[in-house]
Amino acid sequence: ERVFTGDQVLRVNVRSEEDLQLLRAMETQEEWELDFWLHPVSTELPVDIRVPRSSLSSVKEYLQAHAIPFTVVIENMQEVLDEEKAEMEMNRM
Amino acid sequence: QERSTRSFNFGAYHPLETIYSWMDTLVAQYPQLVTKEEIGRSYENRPMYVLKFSTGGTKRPAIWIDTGIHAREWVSQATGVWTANKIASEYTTDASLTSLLNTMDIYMLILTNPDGYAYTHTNDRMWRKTRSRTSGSACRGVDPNRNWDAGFGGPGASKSPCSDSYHGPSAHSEIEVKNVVNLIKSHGNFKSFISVHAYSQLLMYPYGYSCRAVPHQQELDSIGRVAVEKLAVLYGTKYKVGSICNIIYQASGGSIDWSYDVGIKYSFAFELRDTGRFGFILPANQIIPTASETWQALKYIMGYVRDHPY
Repeated sequence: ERVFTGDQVLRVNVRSEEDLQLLRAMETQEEWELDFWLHPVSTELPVDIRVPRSSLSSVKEYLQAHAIPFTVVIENMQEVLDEEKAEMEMNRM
Repeated sequence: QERSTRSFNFGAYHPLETIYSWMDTLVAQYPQLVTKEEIGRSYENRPMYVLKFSTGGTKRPAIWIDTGIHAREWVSQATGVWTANKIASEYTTDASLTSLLNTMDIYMLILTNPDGYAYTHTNDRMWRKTRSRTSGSACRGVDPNRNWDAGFGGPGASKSPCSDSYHGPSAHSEIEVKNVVNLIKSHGNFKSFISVHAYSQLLMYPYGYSCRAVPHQQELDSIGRVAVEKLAVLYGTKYKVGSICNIIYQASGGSIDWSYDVGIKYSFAFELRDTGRFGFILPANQIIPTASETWQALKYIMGYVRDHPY
């Protein structure tokens, strides 16, 4: 079973076309294995990205280097999934 | 096994087998209204069941609702279960729904991507696609909402089998998509096609494969705007309304583009909650609020379809 320990979900509030271009460039970085929950499409919509633990520092450095502000909406995905799983097991009982 | 729909926990996420078993319970409880029909099998040979809500007649004008074409969007399948129960239990008590079902049928496909859904429970909670194999690639799965014969292979779909938005080798290559296409075509009298996704709170109409306006853009837009007003009454949840291309991004091969292009005018896609705080792991305590508010919008759209035959 795939685990997501240390994976985070980052939210970027896009401010400009330049931000959009930089975020789109991230989509092509295959080695980061990013999972875009909300893609960079307009300045009106935020961008949500699930970032594997192994890519976290690179991704955060990239965003900081380009002064793109972001927040962490899920600190550790596996914790949230463990809670979900525990709840499902309780329900089943 | 669940013995009654009253003992079923609609506020919880359930595995595929539990939902399939619950369908039998629903049919047993409302035999005059609900039937379960197998429309085909998935790539991994799981049955695909639609729930048909009908008070009689043959090939009456009908409304299609599918949930969970993207496996990990769990609140959409859970909303489908709640909604099916709502339709069955409120027939004869809800005047609008009753008048609808006296003239039209509703078809619901709750597990539109059964292999993917099972996979999210056993192997990878974040899986989105089908589980089909692609020759020459180690990566599995096709995005079933890029696989319809509507601008297939165009912008907003990937040709890489490893991508989450891989369009597949050809239009309708995915048996899960083909099964739906066959049913809709052989029936021939669907008037509305509604696909339910999650998240980000959007109500969309065609097109996704093109950014040009569809001929019924104004009508679809105004239906959508009223529907999201109704939805917001319960909890104030804010939705955006627009064409797929204009409010999310250009995406080819989508189901509602196909349905619209085959003549089903009232084609819509929902993106249910949430706001991004939980994404695809929306806590189970939000299932019923999500389903309840969505029901307000669905009822409005379905009532509109009933009152505007074409």
